[in-house]
Amino acid sequence: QMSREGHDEL
Amino acid sequence: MNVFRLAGDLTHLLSLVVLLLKIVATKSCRGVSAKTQELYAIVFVTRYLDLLFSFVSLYNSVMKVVFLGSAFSIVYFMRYHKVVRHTYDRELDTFRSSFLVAGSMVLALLINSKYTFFEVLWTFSIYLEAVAILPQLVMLQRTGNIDNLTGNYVFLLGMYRGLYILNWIYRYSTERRYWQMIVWVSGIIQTALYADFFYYYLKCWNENRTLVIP
Repeated sequence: QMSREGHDEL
Repeated sequence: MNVFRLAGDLTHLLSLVVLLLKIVATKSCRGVSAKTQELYAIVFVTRYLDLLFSFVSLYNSVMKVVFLGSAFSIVYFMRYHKVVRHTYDRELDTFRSSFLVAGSMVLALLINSKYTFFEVLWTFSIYLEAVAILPQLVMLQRTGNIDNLTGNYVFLLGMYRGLYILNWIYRYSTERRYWQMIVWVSGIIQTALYADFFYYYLKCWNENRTLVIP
């Protein structure tokens, strides 16, 4: 599960 | 960055340009929900707190600042501008948006990937964005004849969400370990909320008449 840190979308 | 993601972001940007154009050029915000715009301002503030302490790319940072700036400009025009604020249809914009904020906060506290302050706020912004369009969709139903710019604004927002789904499918099939279930489920719900609007938008466009949502 990707959290805020791994999230590169807007 | 793939073509769907870029097209999605540019469509999102274009939707905000269309909305600001309508407000500035016609000096009117008729048919626009201030509640939806305020929810978007909350979404951007809680999601883009990471501007202060993490850097992804210049593209990401610039877009975040532009989205924040446009959201606050729109809220400013609708609530405080000496001419525009009188064109706001307060009595048509009655959706209880505080329930959406409270519900998203409770859900973010229950379902998140890490129980920290910034992570929960980020998750809250994902949930809130999914439902933030609801006051606007309800208001469109009550407005009757919807002007072109307002209709196009909502259409572009829906397009942006659809393009993000294509971006996820593309990334899932090309990247290793790309998995973001919270974002996907929220995004699919968010896009589904536009289905009704899209149906009537395309129907009216096809019949070449003014958009009305029954």
